[in-house]
Amino acid sequence: SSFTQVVHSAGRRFIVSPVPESRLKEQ
Amino acid sequence: AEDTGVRVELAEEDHGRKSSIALRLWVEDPKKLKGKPKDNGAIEFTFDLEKETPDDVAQEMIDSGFFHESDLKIVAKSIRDRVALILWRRERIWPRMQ
Repeated sequence: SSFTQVVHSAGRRFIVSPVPESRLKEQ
Repeated sequence: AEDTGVRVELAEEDHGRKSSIALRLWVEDPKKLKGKPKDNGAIEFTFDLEKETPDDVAQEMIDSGFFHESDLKIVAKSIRDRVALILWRRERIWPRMQ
């Protein structure tokens, strides 16, 4: 799957997933 | 709220009851950031509206390598603006519950 998870030392989990193209402003 | 180039949205329905809520943050316009963000994925995390501050999360995102230290203020402000909107909306819709 294209999800990756990063857990910070303070315990908070960050789950990274692709941003839908439609939500990215034109570059 | 001013457009910081960093977008923060609710990652779940808010029913006004829970103090911790899922948020999703991503970079809409990397040109507005001082440092180069690691990648333009959406970062989902849980935030406790009562116990935590946006600066806590912004610092943890920098510690985790998502953003450059010089973007701490922009990331914290983006989260703060969304949290303020969530609290304002909760006051409006569920005044007695707050």
